[in-house]
Amino acid sequence: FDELIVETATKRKQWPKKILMHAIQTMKAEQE
Amino acid sequence: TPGRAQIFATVVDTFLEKLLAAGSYQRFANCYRCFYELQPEVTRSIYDQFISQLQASIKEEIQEVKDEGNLEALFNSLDKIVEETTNQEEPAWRPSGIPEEDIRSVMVPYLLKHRLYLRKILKEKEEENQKVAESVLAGRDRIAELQQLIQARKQAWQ
Amino acid sequence: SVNPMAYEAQFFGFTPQTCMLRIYIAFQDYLFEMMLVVESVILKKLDGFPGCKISPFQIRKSTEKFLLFMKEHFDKLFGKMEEMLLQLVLNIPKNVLLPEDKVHEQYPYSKEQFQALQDEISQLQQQYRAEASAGQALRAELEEQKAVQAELEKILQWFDGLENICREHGIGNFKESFVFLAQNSKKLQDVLKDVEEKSK
Repeated sequence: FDELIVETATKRKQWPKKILMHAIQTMKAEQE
Repeated sequence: TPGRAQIFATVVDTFLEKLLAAGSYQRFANCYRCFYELQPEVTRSIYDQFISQLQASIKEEIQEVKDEGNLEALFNSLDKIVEETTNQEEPAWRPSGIPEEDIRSVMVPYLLKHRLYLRKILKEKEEENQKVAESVLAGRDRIAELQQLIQARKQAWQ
Repeated sequence: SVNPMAYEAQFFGFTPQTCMLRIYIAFQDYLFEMMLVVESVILKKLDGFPGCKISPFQIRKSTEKFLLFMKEHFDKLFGKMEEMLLQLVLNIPKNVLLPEDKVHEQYPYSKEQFQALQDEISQLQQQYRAEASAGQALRAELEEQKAVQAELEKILQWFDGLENICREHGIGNFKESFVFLAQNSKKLQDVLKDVEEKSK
């Protein structure tokens, strides 16, 4: 349970940034 | 207001102090009465070493936990974050547990920028097309005019 | 109910409860180890007294008595320490938002608002594509117009050229000259007819 909490919390912290990076790349590519 | 690091140290020290106070020499000697009566000085010596070693081990463990978890820096960082939030009393946002919902707000600022960019280039394109359309209309008028002139000359010759 | 302290785990990288549990187990282990060492030291000292009536069993009983006492106090004191640390130190107050989540405070978009924003972006993209196509079509027509205008101007220039030739050869107004020529031809024809009749 503890490992699951830490894993989920880490994902919550890191994954939005990763997803955002891809979204920004897509938007930039579209702009270009 | 003391910082988290200080509170942590104080609470651990207090725990240790009270634990060692509870395990007093009187209590120790009382439990090991038979040996105490035989060798009081040795009993005292053993007790002192026991307390000293226990204290050292506990402090070492705490330091290890602090080093491994980088607790000192984290406590200071959290103190700073809390200090900057003194104006707000309402409960702050917390993860909803639904990733698709939570990612929305993260995306919004960039989508707004993208929307601004699209509006700008659309406006530029519309203005550009407006100018070209005016040229096209003028061109059509000119062609009609030329056709009329030619027609007049042709008729005159005919 | 269990509070998983997930938001604290997001900040610290570990759950506060696990941190406390690790400390508890380590402290407890040290206590037990120290007691075993104390017991073994006492037993070793007793070996130096062969006539001594104190048995290892008695020493073990003493150790258990002291350890039980210490463990009770240890558990009580540790419980209080854990409570204090979880409340005051390893805790993120309810009104505090971590820096990485600030965006949720600034842009609290609902599902409908987000969808509306995405729809608007999609619409702008379509509009831009339409304008780009329209621009292309307009520029294509401009190119065609240039070619057509050039051809029409060439035709006009041909007409101008024709009139210039007539003017160079002394015919100011071609139509009038042509009419004059036609009339003179008619007069000459009439005179010729007259002469032929008189000759007969």
